[in-house]
Amino acid sequence: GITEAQAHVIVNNALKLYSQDKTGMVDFALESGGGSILSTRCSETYETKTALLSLFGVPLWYFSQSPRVVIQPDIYPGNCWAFKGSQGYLVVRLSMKIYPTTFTMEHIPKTLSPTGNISSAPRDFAVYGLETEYQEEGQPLGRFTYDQDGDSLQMFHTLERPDRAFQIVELRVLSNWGHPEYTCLYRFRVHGEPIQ
Amino acid sequence: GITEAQAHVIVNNALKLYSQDKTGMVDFALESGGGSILSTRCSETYETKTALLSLFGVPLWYFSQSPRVVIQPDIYPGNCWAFKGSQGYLVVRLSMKIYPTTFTMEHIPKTLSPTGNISSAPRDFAVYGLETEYQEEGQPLGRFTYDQDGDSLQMFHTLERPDRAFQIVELRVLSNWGHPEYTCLYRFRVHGEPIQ
Amino acid sequence: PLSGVPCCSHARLARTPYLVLSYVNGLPPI
Repeated sequence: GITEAQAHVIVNNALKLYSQDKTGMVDFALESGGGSILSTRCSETYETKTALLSLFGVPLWYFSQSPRVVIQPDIYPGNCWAFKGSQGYLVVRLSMKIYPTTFTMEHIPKTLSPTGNISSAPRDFAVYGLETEYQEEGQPLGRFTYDQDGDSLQMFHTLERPDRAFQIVELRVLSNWGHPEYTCLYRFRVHGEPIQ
Repeated sequence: GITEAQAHVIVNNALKLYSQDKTGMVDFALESGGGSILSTRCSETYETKTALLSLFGVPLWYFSQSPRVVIQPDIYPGNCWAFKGSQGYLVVRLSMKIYPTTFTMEHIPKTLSPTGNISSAPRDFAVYGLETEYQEEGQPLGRFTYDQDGDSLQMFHTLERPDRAFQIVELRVLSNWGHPEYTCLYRFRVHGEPIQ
Repeated sequence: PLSGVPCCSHARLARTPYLVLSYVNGLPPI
């Protein structure tokens, strides 16, 4: 058994971690912190032409989420970047040069999905460190699988600390959980050790 | 020792308070609730020309956070108003006339800072109640110190309830925690008792 | 393409109808 005071400490520590972007770790991909999207390589945004913005009754344009949302913290249902098919690329410039050691992938929980499933979630993905934005095959940092039956937020560690530091990483999504038309990325984070 | 039911109550109460803007207290400075930034007096926004926005490959303008973010709730890294140097001013019009009794100052936790420190955080600051926007020396409501080793969110109480109510307050930042070029304000809140 | 080799113009983002943000001068104030 624990005392009331111990319970308060446990709860407060849990909330403190939760308030620290849920991980307590710097996200070097976060856009407001200095990260940016450089390219989506061969992927194409999945344009659904469903969200129409109008002014004074005049239709203006169809809105779809840009890849920037993948490095922004809002992960409410729909605030994801959808690319056609199940293979996509995202080249991200980090806020600084680091030795990447951990990646976080987030998707909405099934409980919040209007369809009841998360078939549009990424499944197998790989991350590469690039020297330049245009480098075609970077240094593999790891290959991982986002588990649709796991937590909404999942963290993946590199097998070993890379021998080189990178400021550009490429996220390559290789498969999704079954959606035939698109894959949705809610948030991808990159954690690691800054160079001295 | 406590029972499981008691543990649930502790957790639920903590979550409830957390969901109430973490404090359970009205923030009369909050922009969406009616607060607004009147002036920054002598301070200058630290314009770094780092974030460039483009459309169809055409550079449009450089983006930097305005002082309004200080009365907005998003406190992700980078979503702060930066002023040059370590002395800055912010004149805030509250949503209503109140007897200010408590101020909240927030900064990002060190764990989320890409630099590993929060040298850009405010250190000593003072708050004044103003009768009008242009009043140069208002009624001192208190002088406080934000502790860089303390919690991310810190609350400061006036020594005594002011004898006058104010709808305009001035936040005067007097020093920071060491950053040579700028000071970043994430969120400043004003709590108190509305006049009858 | 399954090989993973980029096959298209690297300037794809420049042709998209949304604002692109790039950091050109170091870290923003944090």
